[in-house]
Amino acid sequence: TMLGVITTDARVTSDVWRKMVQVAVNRSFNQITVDGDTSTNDTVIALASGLSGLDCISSLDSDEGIKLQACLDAVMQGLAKSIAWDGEGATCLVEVSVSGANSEAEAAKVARSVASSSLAAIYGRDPNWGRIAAAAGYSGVSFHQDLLRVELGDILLMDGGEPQSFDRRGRDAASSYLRKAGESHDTVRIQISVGNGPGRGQAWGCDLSYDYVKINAEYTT
Amino acid sequence: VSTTENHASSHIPAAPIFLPEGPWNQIPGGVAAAEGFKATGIYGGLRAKGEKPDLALVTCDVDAVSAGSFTTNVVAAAPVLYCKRILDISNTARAVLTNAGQANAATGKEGYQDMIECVESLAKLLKMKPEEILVESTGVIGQRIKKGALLKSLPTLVNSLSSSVEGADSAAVAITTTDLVSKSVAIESLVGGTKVRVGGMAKGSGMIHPNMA
Repeated sequence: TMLGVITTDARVTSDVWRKMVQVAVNRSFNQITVDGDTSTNDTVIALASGLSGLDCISSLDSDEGIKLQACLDAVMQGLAKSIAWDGEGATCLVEVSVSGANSEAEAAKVARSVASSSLAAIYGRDPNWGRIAAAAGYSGVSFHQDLLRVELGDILLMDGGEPQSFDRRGRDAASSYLRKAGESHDTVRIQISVGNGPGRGQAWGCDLSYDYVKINAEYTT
Repeated sequence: VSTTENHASSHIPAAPIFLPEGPWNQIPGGVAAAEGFKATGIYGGLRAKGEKPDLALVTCDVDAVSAGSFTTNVVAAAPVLYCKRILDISNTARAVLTNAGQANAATGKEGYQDMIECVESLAKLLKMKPEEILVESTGVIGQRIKKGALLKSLPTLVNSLSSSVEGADSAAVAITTTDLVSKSVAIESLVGGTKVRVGGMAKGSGMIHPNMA
């Protein structure tokens, strides 16, 4: 279960606040995954006191509305990423960025599909571009596979749908990128391009480790 | 039974927060950083084991415009059903009560009634109307909340409310379950020439694949 409580002293009308909060939730908490289990209790509650002295925001598209939305997105993304970073048994945060989709929603869907895949390969420190391509492929978003580009950190694994020739040095570099991230509980960045569209999105997850199974085997209802 | 807030942050460390770049500064204070908000977290004897704080409260001095996003899992916990009903009938709220240890999910009518009793008791102490109080629960599914221990802890909970960083930090610890770190952040930014603060706390480590609406 994830819970969130968000507070602000901005002044904002009820309907604008409710829309703003759902947009921010879609760009943050609804883009994280640890084990694919949607809880019975997931809740985010957001309260605006209006005590900052700011004039009341009554439109999402006003300059103030756009700025408050950006602040809300930032706070919720910061918290959402810390949940994925702290996934049960996790050794690293996995950040998946997708570009080139037809829309933000499609990019977000591809990103979450990759982050949700049991990329046990990450825990095995194996730069397995095939699993990443497959997870993008079954996301439900259609794209031309010969436009698919996959990078792990700044190491190009796949371009134009073709796996990059991967000599031993390249493979070792990719594995050590994953190992370093795991040793320092850092972030593994996966960048994917699926075409030339304007849509961009991100999702966050973590690697699947033996500890995840152990923790959950002992957490009995 | 209840301990005060200042033991909270000694239980688990704070998570590193990876904020996206933008025209804001990170400030301390989490949910209590914004004007008008107070928070606290205490040990109320709700958890199955250990003495980590397990009861949190966030309040607002004025009627705060409220919004919520909830699980789309059709097996929804009592607090989820309750909050959706409250948000349907009211645009504002004054407080959020959170208990950790029992999810109060799949607990039927009794589970729902347990929560209502806790809300009504807290409303009296805060001198608010029950419908001004929202509720979140997390923990083992299928177990009813330890209502007696929760009710007994409410006076100490209300008396330990503060707008301090410690209050916010202790609330962030009190909402955790299997988390290894607490999650809390606040930022300050200029909106329309006015300094505005946005803060928050979250929990979560397992059973994480939110689809909230």
